[in-house]
Amino acid sequence: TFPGLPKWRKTHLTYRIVNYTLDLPREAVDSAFEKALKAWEEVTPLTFSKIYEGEADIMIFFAVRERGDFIPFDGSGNVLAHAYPPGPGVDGDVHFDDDELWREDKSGTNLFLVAAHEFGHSLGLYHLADPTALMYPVYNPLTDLTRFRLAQDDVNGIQSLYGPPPTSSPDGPAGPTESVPPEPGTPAMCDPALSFDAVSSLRGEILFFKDRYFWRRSRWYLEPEFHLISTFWPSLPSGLDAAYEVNNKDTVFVFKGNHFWALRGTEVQAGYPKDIHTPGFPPALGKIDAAVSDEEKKKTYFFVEDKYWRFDENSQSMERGFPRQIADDFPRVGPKVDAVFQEFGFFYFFRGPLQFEFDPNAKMVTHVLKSNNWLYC
Amino acid sequence: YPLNGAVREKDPSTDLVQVHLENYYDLAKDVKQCVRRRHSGPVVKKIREMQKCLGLEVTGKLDADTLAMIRRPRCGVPNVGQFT
Repeated sequence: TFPGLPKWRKTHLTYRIVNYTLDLPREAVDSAFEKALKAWEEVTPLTFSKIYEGEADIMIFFAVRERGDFIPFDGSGNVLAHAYPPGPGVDGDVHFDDDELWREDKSGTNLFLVAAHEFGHSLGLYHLADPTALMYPVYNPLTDLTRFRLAQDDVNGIQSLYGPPPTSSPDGPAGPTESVPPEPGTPAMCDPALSFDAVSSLRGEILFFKDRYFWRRSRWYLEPEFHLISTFWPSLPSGLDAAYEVNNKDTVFVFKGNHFWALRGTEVQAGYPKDIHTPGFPPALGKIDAAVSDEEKKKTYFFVEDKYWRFDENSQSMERGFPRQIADDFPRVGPKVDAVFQEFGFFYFFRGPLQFEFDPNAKMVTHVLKSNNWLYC
Repeated sequence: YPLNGAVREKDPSTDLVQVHLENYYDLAKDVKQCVRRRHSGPVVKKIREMQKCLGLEVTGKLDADTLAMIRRPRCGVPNVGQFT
């Protein structure tokens, strides 16, 4: 934090984009700033709204060289931007050096990354020594934008000033085998509204993925374990879309956006991530909602919106006649599903806080349960 | 007497380091000449402070990693010392 611990005494802040860089379309600039503010909004009680005239708490300028605050910019390179700690007047404001080449991607200086860093200053954070933190003072062009998230140091810092977001549950997961201490923003295992991003078996255990975390249900332990995904697979993104295990390959495939990874135990296999269109999906398909492999029939099902595709593991090709409507072949479980896995010959579909046990032979739902029923809730 | 002493006198990194320490680590102007005497107390202290801040190995010396980091693009958050 800054000397004297300056912070905002209110939780709703305004920002105003006073002028725009010519490097990017205005919409791209707006979007970068919205996304950058959202990164902080997600971990604090702070909210932001844009105003178009008058004095905002956070005034945003693009400028070159000297422009009145006696801290001139220096042309292309070196200093990219700077921002002032919370307070009236120039305090809270953010200045971007318009001699940089601002870009949405990494072909120039990424506006989102720099903006997110500078907004951290506007909210009262100074710099961190952790090179993986957003508030590290040196720009890192290698940051993976698709997997961007605040480092724990960033979160701890901002929450020391403003506390956690109001929607955070104070209840962390319980149990003697718990491996991640409860922290603000952590999903609560027995929350009746809990939904899952993805569910998969792995070597006889069942993994339930949620945000940055997963629960690991093993027959050997009475309590599910709770872990950060990054603890086991540091290169995987959070918020997975789908996951399934192919038992005879000892491989779990996980999906996020238009990429998928192959995991063997804790190792991410070489050559991944691959494009999800590799197995034969149409080019317009953007993500997979859920997937499950039927070991006996050597078929893998991919669920996308209200449709599903079937992949033949023997011929390694997508079967003809697909996609088909989920509602036609899996009545009552759809129209969309969040996650699915197979156990005891049943498919277990997850939709929001509900779980549907589906008998593929009888082609009917045999039980409707709470989604966290597997976690002994 | 170092054989490359003359070259070192012209080493542009001294100016770079001086400006960097002044801008971001509150190196007082009146000790800036000390930068040319690399082992002077205030400069070593500031270099150590900078290395600690950047998560580098704290040696107090201008090693290659430190110089490389100084040259990388960064945030120029206004020197907070001036606001206290």
